[in-house]
Amino acid sequence: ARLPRSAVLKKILDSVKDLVKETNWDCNEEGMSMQALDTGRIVLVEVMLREAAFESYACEVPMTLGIDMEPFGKVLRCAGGDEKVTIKASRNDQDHIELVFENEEKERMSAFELKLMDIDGEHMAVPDAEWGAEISMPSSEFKKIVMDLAEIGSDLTIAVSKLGVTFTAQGNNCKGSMVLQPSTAVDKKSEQVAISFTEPLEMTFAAPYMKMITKAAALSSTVTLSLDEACPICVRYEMEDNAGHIKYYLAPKED
Amino acid sequence: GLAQRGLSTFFRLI
Repeated sequence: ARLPRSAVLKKILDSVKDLVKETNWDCNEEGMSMQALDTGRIVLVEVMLREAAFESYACEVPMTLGIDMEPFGKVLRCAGGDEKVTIKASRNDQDHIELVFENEEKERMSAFELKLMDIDGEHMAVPDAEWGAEISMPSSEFKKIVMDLAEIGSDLTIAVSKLGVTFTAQGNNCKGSMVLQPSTAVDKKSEQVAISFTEPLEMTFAAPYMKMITKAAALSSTVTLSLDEACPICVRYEMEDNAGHIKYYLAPKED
Repeated sequence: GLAQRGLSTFFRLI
């Protein structure tokens, strides 16, 4: 599997490493995907890198690659963001993978081996949901709102109504809320705020977890929040050019 | 205060 830029892998690693230390990557002809739970089983993260994300991709037999994020991060730090990455996994020797970074400009090539782990991964069946509300907005704006409000209080409430979407945090000494209304005068789709809902709803989530979830803003200019009463929120970042997505499910806080 | 629920109460582990 050859990616045109290592930056994609670096961003994916950044988006999951606070939640997950080791995870199985499933490789098949459609691409590479992973699903993992954080140790507290509060957040589920799913990553899909489709064949379209790669400059070239071939997977003759489905394989599971057990990756330890820490050494993987060390290896990836050796790659320039605009260097090509080739990942090679051999079906005859499933003990390790090879990573080759190529810098075409400097005619430099570097090669690494990463030992694979035997991970007893837990998989969760996520049912298809009929969401009560969906909000799409610029991922940078969502990130700023979450980062700012997480400083105010550890509970982040998201309310959707005719007024728009309201994000609220309450701390011991202060309380803050931010309201976003659907944008009408913005041309660029990536800058638009779109809100749809069937019934008004209000749900509360742990702000520190939500902060971790906003790391994926580096992977996509937009984010979609899908909510339903008394259900985990789904926060989805779609990568450009059908390259894939990263999705997080975060369980709510309740009385 | 509010209690944090776990995902296992919503999704099935397989």
